[in-house]
Amino acid sequence: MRIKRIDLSGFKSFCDPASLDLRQPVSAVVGPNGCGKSNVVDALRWAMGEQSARHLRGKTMEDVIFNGSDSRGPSGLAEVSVTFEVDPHSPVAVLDYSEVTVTRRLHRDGSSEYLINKLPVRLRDITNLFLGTGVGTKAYSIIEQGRVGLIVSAKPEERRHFIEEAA
Amino acid sequence: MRIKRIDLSGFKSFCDPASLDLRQPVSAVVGPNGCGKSNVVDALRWAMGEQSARHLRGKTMEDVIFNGSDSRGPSGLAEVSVTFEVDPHSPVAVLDYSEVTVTRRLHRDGSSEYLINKLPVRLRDITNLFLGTGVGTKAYSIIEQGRVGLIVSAKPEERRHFIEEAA
Amino acid sequence: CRERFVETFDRVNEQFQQVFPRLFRGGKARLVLTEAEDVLQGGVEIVAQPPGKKLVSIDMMSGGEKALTATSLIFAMFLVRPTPFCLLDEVDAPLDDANVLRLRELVKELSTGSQFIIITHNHNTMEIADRLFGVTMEEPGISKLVSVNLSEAQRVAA
Amino acid sequence: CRERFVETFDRVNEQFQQVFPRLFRGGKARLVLTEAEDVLQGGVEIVAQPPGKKLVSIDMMSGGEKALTATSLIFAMFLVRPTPFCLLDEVDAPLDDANVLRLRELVKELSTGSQFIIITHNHNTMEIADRLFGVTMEEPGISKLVSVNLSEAQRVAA
Ligand SMILES: Nc1ncnc2c1ncn2[C@@H]1O[C@H](COP(=O)(O)OP(=O)(O)OP(=O)(O)O)[C@@H](O)[C@H]1O
Ligand SMILES: Nc1ncnc2c1ncn2[C@@H]1O[C@H](COP(=O)(O)OP(=O)(O)OP(=O)(O)O)[C@@H](O)[C@H]1O
Ligand SMILES: [Mg+2]
Ligand SMILES: [Mg+2]
Repeated sequence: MRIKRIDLSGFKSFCDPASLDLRQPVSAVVGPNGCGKSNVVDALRWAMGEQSARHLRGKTMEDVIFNGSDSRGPSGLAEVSVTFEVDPHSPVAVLDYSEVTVTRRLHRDGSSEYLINKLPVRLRDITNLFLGTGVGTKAYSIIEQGRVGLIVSAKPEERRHFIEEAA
Repeated sequence: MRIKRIDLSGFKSFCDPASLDLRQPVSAVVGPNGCGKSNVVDALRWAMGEQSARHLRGKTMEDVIFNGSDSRGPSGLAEVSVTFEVDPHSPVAVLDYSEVTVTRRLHRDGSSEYLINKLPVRLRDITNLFLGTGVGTKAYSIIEQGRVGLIVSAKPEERRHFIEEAA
Repeated sequence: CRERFVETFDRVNEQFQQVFPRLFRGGKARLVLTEAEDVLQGGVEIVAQPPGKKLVSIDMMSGGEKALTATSLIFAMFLVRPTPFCLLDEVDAPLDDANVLRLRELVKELSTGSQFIIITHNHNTMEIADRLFGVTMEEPGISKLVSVNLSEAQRVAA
Repeated sequence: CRERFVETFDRVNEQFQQVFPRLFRGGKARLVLTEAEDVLQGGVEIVAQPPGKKLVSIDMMSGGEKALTATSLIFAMFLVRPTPFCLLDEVDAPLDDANVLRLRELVKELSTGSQFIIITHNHNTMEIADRLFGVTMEEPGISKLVSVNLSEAQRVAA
């Protein structure tokens, strides 16, 4: 399940809708400090079901909604959609489609929505979708900023967990 | 007490005697990964009295002695000397001199020596020398690799300790 | 479950022993299971030896050596069980230019099987990208995405 | 002791409020003492606002913004109570080129009062050095120190 596209709106510093077309083998994201690069990583992990606000560098989950700037007021909704390419290794549930779009929304009032191909689902459906593809939000396929050295300096048991992800 | 010179021998990867002349306002130390740049920082902190092997990235204090390479056997002695310029703010004990050299040695058998201007002293004399000059091994004057962000992500009490260093 | 873990461990170890000397241009490294009644309770140690150096504990390695060793392990896992995509957020920050060049060669090679998304400030790393995205904040506090070419990226990211 | 701490805190806070906007080219920041019976039991919070952004908690800042905020605080302490020397080991690693240029300007300025020793891989940072030392391992595993000029340094360090 390669990523074809990521669409963000109202998520962290992405107040206006923005879209990343990722169909090529190697994509690079560049820009000055604080411009929003790592926020894209957070957006991907959030859409895939990440439940810990702290792991998204916030105190509460509401911190992912754009909270305003000098020129704009806060947003009322954060929405991220990630479109994946379906391939023969994809989960059975989506083999009939050529692509699958996972969407997550969070409203200021705290209510959240999950959708697969625009159909409302539960969080469990989203995490089930990614189980087994090795692409879960904890696996070795997403190395966050500053955490590359952690694998080496972690305790031996933690390294075992890391290897178990690949089992 | 600016640093005039650092002399290392048998300390970590510095098997042969090496010397850094630091009399200019800004000195830069450069080189590929793993070549020994941060070892110079460890040498300075060690000579100034650092007692924690872990804080010098080792398991025991013996880890600071050169432990061999493909072409050389291990050393029997680690020695670091740091020569400081004496100025009016220097501790009273050294005001008669124009410079003061602090030396620390560790032998493979575990015995260690401390010297000030080639005269044997105790560790307490070395730590007393640096008290109050703000140059202790814990102060904000040495920022180790990877630790710059720690001040910001530390707990509020730890930040207080940090400010107390300057009091 | 236990067999699966041991089988995966062996395969990751095999790949790690190949990737490490590739990234370090020599040396050797391997994974070791710690003593435990049951492997699923034990841990995994990393034993690594950069070229020309004695075997050292991981803690004595330099910042760049640790990052490179960790990357070798990540790629070894990737080779055993590729995931469809891999996202690396500034893993090249502690590396010198020679190591950045070796890292980008390996990424280029692995990208034939999986998709790579790399966040970087390093001009050398950018050069392997098939497509570059610039994130800007022309309006302070508001992120915008623009498609950029290499020379624009090297200016924007700088 | 309490008076001394509060007096030092106030002076560091004053300097911090000057250095932060200098390094960030705008914005504002300050230190706040947490509520406590006795200031010597309490803590210190950092409140920072990069230019154009809303006030955010330190945790929400980016990797580069955190490093720059921390450096501002270190330099503020430096200005209140200068130490004879300051040693910085790769503090520029997470910074983009624009921030590296601002950092090196400030170091250059502070170096009239104190001695600076900087370890770096960044070619821009090297340019402010009065003297450059290359550490090499021509003989694998053995460190040697050589004096280098800028163009050699940029090659060696790369
Ligand atoms: N909910 C939010 N609303 C508005 N802005 C936010 C929100 N959450 C985070 N931000 C802003 O996003 C910025 C951090 O972005 P990010 O971590 O993506 O930067 P970056 O491009 O990765 O930078 P670096 O190169 O330093 O790592 C912070 O300045 C923060 O203020
Ligand atoms: N006692 C010792 N004997 C021999 N070599 C040692 C000893 N202690 C540490 N080393 C070696 O020193 C090297 C680390 O050096 P150091 O941390 O100074 O590198 P560095 O130049 O700072 O690199 P980087 O740019 O990656 O931070 C390690 O490879 C380690 O093997
Ligand atoms: Mg980032
Ligand atoms: Mg180092």
